[in-house]
Formats: sequence, C-alpha cells, structure tokens
Amino acid sequence: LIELKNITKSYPLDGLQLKILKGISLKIDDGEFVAIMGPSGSGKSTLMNILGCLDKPSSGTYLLDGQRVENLSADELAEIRNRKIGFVFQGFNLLSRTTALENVELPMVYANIPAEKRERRAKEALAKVGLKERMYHQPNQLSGGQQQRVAIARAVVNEAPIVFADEPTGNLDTKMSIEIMNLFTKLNEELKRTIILVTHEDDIARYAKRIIRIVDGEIHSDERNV
Amino acid sequence: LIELKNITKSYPLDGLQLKILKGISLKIDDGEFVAIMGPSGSGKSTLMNILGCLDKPSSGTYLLDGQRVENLSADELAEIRNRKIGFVFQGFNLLSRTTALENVELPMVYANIPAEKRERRAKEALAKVGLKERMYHQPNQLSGGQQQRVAIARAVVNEAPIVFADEPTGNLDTKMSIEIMNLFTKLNEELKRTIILVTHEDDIARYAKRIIRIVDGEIHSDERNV
Ligand SMILES: Nc1ncnc2c1ncn2[C@@H]1O[C@H](COP(=O)(O)OP(=O)(O)OP(=O)(O)O)[C@@H](O)[C@H]1O
Ligand SMILES: Nc1ncnc2c1ncn2[C@@H]1O[C@H](COP(=O)(O)OP(=O)(O)OP(=O)(O)O)[C@@H](O)[C@H]1O
Ligand SMILES: [Mg+2]
Ligand SMILES: [Mg+2]
Repeated sequence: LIELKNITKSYPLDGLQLKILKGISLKIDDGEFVAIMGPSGSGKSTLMNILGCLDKPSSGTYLLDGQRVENLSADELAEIRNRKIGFVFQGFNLLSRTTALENVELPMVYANIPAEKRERRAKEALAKVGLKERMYHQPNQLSGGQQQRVAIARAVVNEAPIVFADEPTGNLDTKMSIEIMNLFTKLNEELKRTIILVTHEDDIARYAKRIIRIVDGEIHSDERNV
Repeated sequence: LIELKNITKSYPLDGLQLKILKGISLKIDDGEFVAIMGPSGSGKSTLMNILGCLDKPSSGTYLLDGQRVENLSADELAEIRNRKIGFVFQGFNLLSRTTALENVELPMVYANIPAEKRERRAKEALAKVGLKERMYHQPNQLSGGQQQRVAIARAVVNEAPIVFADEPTGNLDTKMSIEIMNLFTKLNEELKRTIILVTHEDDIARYAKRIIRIVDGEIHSDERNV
C-alpha cells in the first residue's frame, strides 16, 4: 500500500539546507496498525505530512497504492487525500468560526455527500468521541481535549482507507484515551483500515501491531509489537 | 498565597447559562507544588485561567497574596500577571511571526528588563529546554513539542513567583518530559516558586506534592501526594 524509498526532507535556512529526514525507506501493507515513536523534533510530523500527501519530500520516491505521488501537483495530492486519507493533526487544524459539527462534515462536503447523510454521519462520529453535547460549539468554546476529539471525528468520518493520527491522545485523560484507542482498533480490525499513529506514550503504542522508531530523521528500529 | 471561595464560571449559550465551574474553594500556600487532574472537559483550563488572572469568575472570591482580584480591571490583572505569574498555555499561544528567542524575551520586555540581559536570560532558558539549536526559528518552523518548550521557557524566564502550566508535557517524549519535570522541581525546591500544573498523566502528577482532582466542574479530591 505504502512504499517509501530514500525519502529526504530539508528546509532552507539562512542559505543552508537543514536536513530533517535523512533517507527514510519503509513499506506499510493494507490493514496494518503502525505506531511511530521518537524524540521531540526527530521528524515524525514531517514524515506523517509526506505520507499523508500534505507535503512533498525533497528527494526519494513514494508509491501509494501503486501510484508514484512524490511529484504530483497540489491539486492531484488534494484529490488523493479526499478519496483515501483521514488525517488527525498534532495541532488539530480546526476551522475557527465553524461548529464542531460543520468541522466534522467538511471531508464529506468534498466527497459530495448529500447534506442529510453528512449531518447524520457527523453526529454519529461526534457521539463516538463523546461530544454529543458539544456539537454546536466552535473550537474556541471547546477544551483542548474536545478540540482534539473533533479532529479525530473529522479524520474517521469519511471512511478513508488510511488514517494518519499525529499524537491523537496528547490532550486526553486515560479513560478517554482508551476509548479513542478502542475506536482505532475497531476501525483497523473490523473495518480493515490502515492506521498509522504517532505517539509519545508506550501505553498508546501498545495498541499497534508494529512500532517504528525515528531518531534524528532516520529509522532506528522497526519491530513487530508482541 | 492563593485562596478561592465558591468560584463559579458559566458561559451564555443559546440564551441559557452553561455552568462550567460549580463552586470551587481551595487554598494554595507559597512554595507548594500542586497537580490538577481530571477528565477532558471537566474545567481544568477554565480554573487555571482564573487562577492565572487571565479570566474572571462568574461569582465567588479570589484572594491572591492578600489582594481581592476577582473584580479587577483588565489592566490591573495584566499588571499582576506581569509581576507575579508565568503561564504555560495548553495551546502554547506563541506569537507567530516572531522567533523562539523573541517569544521568550516578551515577558521581560513588559518588565522593562534591558535588552542585553533579556537576550542572555532568554538564551539560557531556551538552552535549559534543549532548544539552543532552534532559537531563531519561528513557531511554524518548530515541531509541536519544540513549540511547547518555547512556551515553557517563556513562562519561567521572568522569575515569576507562581508558575501555572497547563499540560506542559503533552507533546513531549518521555526523556524530554523528565527533563521538564526536573526543571519544575528545581524551580520549586531551590528557587521556592509555587508550581501549579495540569496533567493527564500519573507519571507527571507524581512530581507534585499534592493532587487536586476536578470532575464536572467540582473538586472531587484534594490529597497530599505520598
Ligand atoms: N467559550 C465557551 N463557551 C461555552 N463553553 C465553553 C467555553 N469555553 C469552554 N467551554 C466548555 O467548558 C468546559 C471546560 O473546558 P476546559 O477547557 O476548562 O476543560 P479541561 O478540563 O481543560 O479539558 P481538557 O483536558 O480537554 O483540556 C468544556 O466542556 C468546554 O466545552
Ligand atoms: N519550516 C521549517 N523550517 C525549518 N525547520 C523546520 C521546519 N519545520 C520543522 N522544522 C524542524 O524539523 C524538525 C522535525 O520537526 P517535526 O515536526 O517533524 O518533529 P516531531 O518529531 O513531530 O516532533 P514533536 O514530537 O515535538 O512533535 C524539528 O527539529 C523542527 O525544528
Ligand atoms: Mg510532531
Ligand atoms: Mg484544558
């Protein structure tokens, strides 16, 4: 499903090139549940943005579903994201003057889903993350963990085959984290979706079947979770 | 140092009053190290914003250092914050077109600290949180955990006697979290600063000497940490 070969990513800074990803190669099959871990600043979000077709690598190749995507245009990447990818951002990225419900409906608007069906599915997704009582609140009327859960609901509502989640439980208490991880487990085991999540917590990584560790822009280990 | 009596906080929503804090009373002495825990949405950040003089309660009284502060004007609250309070926000709240260094200098600008001393202290604070190599990056050139550490550095650089930290390690790996908690412990034990931090993780709360649990806008328990 996903195949990266020698992916690098650098940023220009003061006339130099700051190397963030230094040659990442990996394969992820359909239906896997992968956790990515590593120190703060090691390149996890940068890798997730490339995997999620939100950003392009500086060099290397990315085969997604048999299609080379590292050199596609912004429009072509957007089209792939709308059809195949759900993404929970580390910083949530919710639209501000927009209710939780409307935020969750957004991917379905792009997929041309009719309004009645959109509303029903958005409400179901929000109920699954415990936000039935907060549907009409805007992000600035929600707690940090509630905003995070709106971002999670939005990423799973379109039945995208691949879900990327960048630290989805960082603002949640233990009980709510377990509910969210059970949701991801269900999406993976019952609905066969591929889940790739970044986390700093071993308790969260434990739900995955494989753990990839990134240090300083390189893969340090890649192991089955036993 | 801090005394809350029957603090409530409500928000108007659709003509009704949504009650968030339902009568909070507590006392915190000079030099304490307190952790506040509770479910997502229970009112922790709302309570922290009132304690940190960023917001006013709907009713109840707040005695800070013997002064009644619940009815002060915005300017008077700002003046208290500048002199007495360092605050790490759950959402970081960094200035965007501004380097990490300038962000950390900001509280010292308000305190009229001369430029040379400001720069030196800001660099020291950033080095303490492991960001010496990222001083001139702007927030959108920093990882989530790096932004969080800039917010932490900014909150401690002005030697404020009271430090409020709203989930300061949510985006940090275990090793970096330990370094941050050691920093807070040092501020508390060596420099005698009062530390009040919100966390969802028991491992982090363990560093505090007292744990207050909030559920549904009320204090459920308030215990010495043994
Ligand atoms: N402006 C507002 N209008 C209406 N409700 C609000 C507003 N701001 C916050 N709330 C509600 O207040 C409640 C408490 O929010 P708060 O941010 O204090 O929670 P919290 O305990 O910090 O949660 P978390 O652990 O998720 O950060 C939430 O249910 C939230 O929806
Ligand atoms: N636009 C940019 N310009 C320069 N450097 C950048 C830029 N964006 C990110 N970086 C750097 O890239 C590195 C990796 O960032 P990334 O966000 O991928 O880290 P991360 O592993 O997700 O960290 P965290 O666990 O803190 O979220 C960081 O050191 C960061 O400073
Ligand atoms: Mg990140
Ligand atoms: Mg909060």
